[in-house]
Parts: sequence; structure tokens; C-alpha cells
Amino acid sequence: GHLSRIELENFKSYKGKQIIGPFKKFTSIIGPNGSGKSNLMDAISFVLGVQSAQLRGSTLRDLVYAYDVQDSKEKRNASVSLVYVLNTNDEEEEEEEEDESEGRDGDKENSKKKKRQKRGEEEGEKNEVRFSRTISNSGASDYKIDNKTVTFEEYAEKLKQFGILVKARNFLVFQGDIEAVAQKSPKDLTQLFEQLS
Amino acid sequence: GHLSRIELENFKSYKGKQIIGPFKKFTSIIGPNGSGKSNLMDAISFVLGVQSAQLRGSTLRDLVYAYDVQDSKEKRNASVSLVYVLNTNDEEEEEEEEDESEGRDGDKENSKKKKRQKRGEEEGEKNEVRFSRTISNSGASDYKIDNKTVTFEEYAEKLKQFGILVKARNFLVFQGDIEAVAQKSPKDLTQLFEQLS
Amino acid sequence: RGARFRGAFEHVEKRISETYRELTKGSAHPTGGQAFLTLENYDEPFLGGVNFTAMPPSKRYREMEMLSGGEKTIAALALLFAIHSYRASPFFVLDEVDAALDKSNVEKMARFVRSKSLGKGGTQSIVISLKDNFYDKAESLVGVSRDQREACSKVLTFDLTQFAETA
Amino acid sequence: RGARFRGAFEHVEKRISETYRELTKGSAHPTGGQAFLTLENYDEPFLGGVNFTAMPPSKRYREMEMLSGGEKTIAALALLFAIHSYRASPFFVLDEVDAALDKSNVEKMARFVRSKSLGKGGTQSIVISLKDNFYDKAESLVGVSRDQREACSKVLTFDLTQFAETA
Ligand SMILES: Nc1ncnc2c1ncn2[C@@H]1O[C@H](COP(=O)(O)OP(=O)(O)OP(=O)(O)O)[C@@H](O)[C@H]1O
Ligand SMILES: Nc1ncnc2c1ncn2[C@@H]1O[C@H](COP(=O)(O)OP(=O)(O)OP(=O)(O)O)[C@@H](O)[C@H]1O
Ligand SMILES: [Mg+2]
Ligand SMILES: [Mg+2]
Repeated sequence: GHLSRIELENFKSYKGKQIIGPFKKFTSIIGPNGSGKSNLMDAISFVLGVQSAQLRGSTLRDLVYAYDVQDSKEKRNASVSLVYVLNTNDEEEEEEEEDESEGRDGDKENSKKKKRQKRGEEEGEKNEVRFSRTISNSGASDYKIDNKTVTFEEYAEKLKQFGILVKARNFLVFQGDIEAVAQKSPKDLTQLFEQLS
Repeated sequence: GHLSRIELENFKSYKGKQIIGPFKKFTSIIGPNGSGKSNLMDAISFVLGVQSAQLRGSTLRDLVYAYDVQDSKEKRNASVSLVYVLNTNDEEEEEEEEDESEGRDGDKENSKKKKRQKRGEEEGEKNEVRFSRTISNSGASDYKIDNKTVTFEEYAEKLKQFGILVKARNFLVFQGDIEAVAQKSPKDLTQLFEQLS
Repeated sequence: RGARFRGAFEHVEKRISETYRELTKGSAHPTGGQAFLTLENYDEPFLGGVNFTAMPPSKRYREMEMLSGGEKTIAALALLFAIHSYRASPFFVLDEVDAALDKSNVEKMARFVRSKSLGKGGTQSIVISLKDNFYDKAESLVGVSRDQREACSKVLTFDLTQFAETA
Repeated sequence: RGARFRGAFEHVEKRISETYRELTKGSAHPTGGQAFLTLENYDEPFLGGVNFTAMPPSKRYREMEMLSGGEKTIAALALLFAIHSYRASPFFVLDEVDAALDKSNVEKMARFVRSKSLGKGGTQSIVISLKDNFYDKAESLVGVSRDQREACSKVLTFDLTQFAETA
């Protein structure tokens, strides 16, 4: 699968609702200093469950769009959604887990087709999953999968199914961090491997 | 005054004797990754008395040219000299301090001229000062002004006369340090001002 | 626990020298540089550290701290990609990782990222960059600008695959 | 002691807003941005901190940590040059300080450095850079390369004043 698009609402320097995408296999984000490139990466990190301290904000409210210090009293809501598209073989993987208990191969094939049709109808040919995270005006944060509120554990579990391990975070490199990776002490590297295994 | 040239001998990636210069009012150092640009800045910092830990070396011996780890047993000597050229008005400044005790303006002017002639003859029309710092094969470091060994205090005092305050180091920005300057905490900034005043 | 650790370590250890070679090979150095990982304590890996060493093409072994800014960046990227091959996430997000790289290393890195993301089983890459000789190799661009009147960020998307690929 | 501190502070405080304006003004924002310094404890300055705030052109006040990488670099340079004006050393050495800057900020910075070094009473600048739109504004270049055979660094010097100045 891959990341198809990001939907922002009042997140950092992105005012109102904005949809960003589609992202291809190799997409580059460009623009002048201070335009909002790193804020876009912060949005992706935020929706995956990364804490606000790593996103240059001391509280969650700092991540909500504000024109100036006064404006931050406006108490806007903010949210980010990440739409993840499954590869056709991803579907296979998902279903593989469910089908293990069924009968022989022939039956398996048929039942898979039926299952997919049913699933397709249910979700309108849906082969995408929508992960969302919101910030309410009281500063609380909510997690949703396909618009259904879930606990953070369920959320992280679903992400893990697609190979997105937010704890290890080895797939996000924030601005200025790259050189620090090479200078990690042997102890730090041991810890990194521990998280990985 | 200004920095006219740098003379290196077996310093970091600079093998043997090399003279680098002349440096103009605005000189840029360019070259591919790993070629030795930052090592040149390390040479300028070293000759001004900056400690080796700031120059990416744990000991002074690490700053001596070595082909590989085996080679570092060669026990080469290393040294850096910085040739500083005085502006004509710099001379004035230096002499100003000495002349304060003399007679009326007329006398002053004459005596300045005489003094300069004498000084010129002595040092061969010299209007440059040569600061040098060496690393011996035992790992000790020596300071010299115009090839005469001096203590570090005398060395730092002479540099101070030209406005080079190595303690404050506000005129050297090492690779990667610039962003940290803007993020200094209020306490850090107070300390910086304290060193300055 | 120790066995799982050794499993992860051995996988990454095999991949690191190949990844570093791929990132550092060029016309001047067809075989690229060498990189390796070693365990301080094989039996009880948690008690020891993991040492990482990288030697740029035609250079001898030196402590990692003696390498230049650009050399450290390339070594770090090789380590990241090697680690990633053990636990592949579906996408990468990198923020101006090319800041310390000279023109030729930017080109090498861009080609490397492109080769890792396109094709079957590749990992999607989303990379923030200020350098045109990096982003001209991407499939699509997300252009961010500041809208003065609205005092906020705005975005435009460009599909580069419509244009002939730059050499 | 307190008086000397306040003396240094007041000098730099006057210069910071002018320096920051010079570094940030451009065709889009002729008046540039605003920067200022404040003392937490005026009477006993050592007991309190010094707060530094920078507001890029057309942006409102925000904590320094919310600024972008490029915006922080420009603010830091302004502070350095303002501090330098109080205790002017005869030369500056800067190592790839333009790494986080976009093309237009690199140009602004290069013109600023050039204006501060040339002319009467200027401070000599020695600046390491990888970006051609920075170093093409220098008076001379020191080109460093690695000599493969000798396994060491070699240097060549170029005097750029012989060629017509680039626009
Ligand atoms: N909550 C917020 N509301 C509005 N604007 C915000 C908010 N948080 C941050 N910003 C603005 O976002 C800008 C920084 O954006 P960002 O860090 O994404 O820039 P960038 O494009 O990465 O720039 P660079 O190339 O310099 O790294 C800052 O100028 C800041 O004022
Ligand atoms: N004592 C030494 N003897 C020989 N070579 C050394 C010594 N110390 C450091 N080096 C070499 O110098 C190189 C680093 O040089 P330097 O940091 O100056 O590069 P640079 O031109 O600044 O590169 P970048 O643009 O990546 O910052 C390293 O590859 C290292 O091997
Ligand atoms: Mg950024
Ligand atoms: Mg360097």
C-alpha cells in the first residue's frame, strides 16, 4: 500500500480545509523558507501518533492554526486525515489472516471472491483506509479509523498491520536530524536495534 | 588589519607544508564533501588557541596528518601559522599606546616617523605579525609570535590587541552550529553578553 | 530476546555494506566505499554496544567523528535504508536530508531514492528538498507557498511524469 | 559589572533590528522583518535572561521554536552580526551557514556579507559554502580538493576581481 493523500483542517500554517495529494511513489515537497514544508511533515507525523513536543509545539493547541497570539484564543478545532490505499495484494494479506480457518483451496478461492465482493459493496469498492486524528478546542486528541473513534492502541495496531511502526520511527527523519544518526553512540544503536527486533 | 595567509604543516588532511592565501576582504572556501574545507577552518581556530575537542579530535595528536591508523605512529610534527597584516592605521593604533607619554604634537609626529623608521629597519619593513602554534611528537603544543616562543597568556594578549578575543569566539561559526545560535536559551544569551562586556 | 536481536542485527549487517556502496559509487570510484557494523558483546547484545564504521571511497578507517559533514550524512542515510530493509514501512518522509551534500552527492542520493521507490515492492518516498538537482528526479512535486493575504500556507501539485525524464 | 553588561546589551539591542531588517528586506518586503532583544531583569541582568525574538516579514510574533529552519538561520546571523558590531574582531570565519537557506535567502545573505566586508572599516569574511549563488559574489575563492595519489588535501586560489562582477 501507499499514502494517497493528506487532508488538513486548521493544522499549523494550513488554514481551513486543504487536501494535499495525490502522492506518487516518489514525491518531493518544495517551496521557499517558512512556507510550510516541515509543517506538512509534522501533519503526517501527527496523524501517525507522534507527540507534539517532536512537532515544535509545547502543547497540542500550538498545532492549531492561529493568525497571531490573540487569535489562538479562537478555539478552532484542528484535524489531519491520512488516506492509505491498499495494493491489491495488500487486500490479500488482510484476507489471508481471516481465511486461515476456512476449507480447501477451491473453496478458499471462491470464498475470497465472495468476501471481496461483499466487502466491496459494503465500502463502495473501498480499498482505502482513512486514519484521522483531531484536536478539540479543549486540547484533547481523538483517533479515528474510517470515521469511527477508536483507542490509541487499536489505532496503532491497525497501523502496524500495514508495517507502520510509530514507536521505531525509523521512516521519519525530521529537519536537521540526519547527521545525528551517524554519530549515535554504540549504546544508542543497541537501543535502536532492540526496538526493531 | 586582516588575515593575509595561513601556513600549514601536517595539519589534519594537509600533508607536508602548504601555504594558503592570499585571503582578500571576502574570500569563499569551496570544494566537494570531504575535501578538507572544515579542516582549514580548524587550522585557523587551532592557531588562535581553540582546544582540540572543538576541532573534532580527542587529542592534539589526532590533529596531525596521518595516512591511516598505523601511520599515526609516525610521530610527525605539525604546525599552523597565521600571518596577520596590519593596516597602516593599525600601526598608528599600536604606536598610539606607546606615544601617550611623549611631548607636544609636533614632536609627536616626528617621533612617530622616527619610530616607524626604526621599527621598519628592525623588522625589514615588516607590517605583519606571525602567530604560530605547533604540536610536537610528544603531543605538547607551543605558541610563537614572529618565531619567538611565548606563553599562552602573552599570545592571547597580543591577539587581543588586534581585537581577536578567542574566549568570546563570536567570530567563528563551526559547521552545523548556526541554528543553535537562534535557539539559545535566555540564560545562555546572558552568559554570552557577560563574556562580551 | 537475544536471538531476535541477533536476527535483526545480522540482517542489517549484511545490507549495510551493499547500501553504502550503492550510495557512494560513482564514475571516480566504481566500487564505492565500505561500511560495517560490529557487536561489542555477541552473546549478550543488550550489554554491549553496536559500532558503526563508514569509510568513504579511497579513504582509510577513521573514527566516525573525524568524517566531514557530507560524509556523515551519506553514512547515516546508508544506515537508515539498511535498517529499513529489515522492517520495511510502506513509506519514508525525509526533511532536507541533502542540506550538507555537494552537487554530486545530491545527484547520487536522488538516483538512489528514486531506484528504491519506483518498481515492484518499492517503498514510497516523500522528500522535502530545496535543491533543484534533487527534486527534478521525483515523479511528482508538492509546491508549498505562503499566501500573504490569508496568512497561511497553500499547496499546488505537479505531476512530473508527463514531462520527459531529465537525464 | 552590571553597568558594563547594560552597555553591551544596549549597543547590540539598537543594532539587532537594523541588521535583521537588512538581511530580510527584498523586493517582496521592502521594509524587511523585525527583531528585538529584551532583558528579564534590568537592574541585575545576571540574574535574569536575555530574550531574543525575530518576526520574518509579514509574519506575527511567535516563539522562536515555531520558526522554520531557514527563518532561524537568518535570525541567528542577524544576532551574530549585531553582537559583532559591539566587539568587532578583524575577521569572521563561517562554515556552511547557508545550508538551510533557499535560493533567495542565499542571495540576500551573500550581498549582506559582501557589503559588511568590502569598503572602509569592513570586517574580513572567510566563508565556506557549497552553493554557487553564494560564492560567486566573493572577491576570491580558495578551492580545496582531495589529491587521491597523495591521500591529502590540496588548495588552489582564484582571484575573482579580475572578472566582471556578476549581477
Ligand atoms: N499554529 C500555527 N499557526 C500558524 N502558523 C504557524 C503555526 N505554527 C507554525 N506556523 C508558521 O509556520 C512557519 C514555519 O513553517 P515550516 O517550518 O513548515 O517552514 P519550511 O517550509 O519548512 O521552511 P524551511 O525551508 O526554512 O525549513 C513559521 O513561520 C510559523 O510562523
Ligand atoms: N589527522 C588527519 N589526517 C588525515 N586526514 C584527516 C585527519 N583528520 C581528518 N582527516 C580527513 O579529513 C576529512 C574531512 O575533511 P573536512 O571535514 O574538512 O571536509 P569538508 O571539506 O568540510 O567536507 P563537507 O563539505 O562534507 O563538510 C575526513 O575524510 C578525514 O578522513
Ligand atoms: Mg523546514
Ligand atoms: Mg565541512
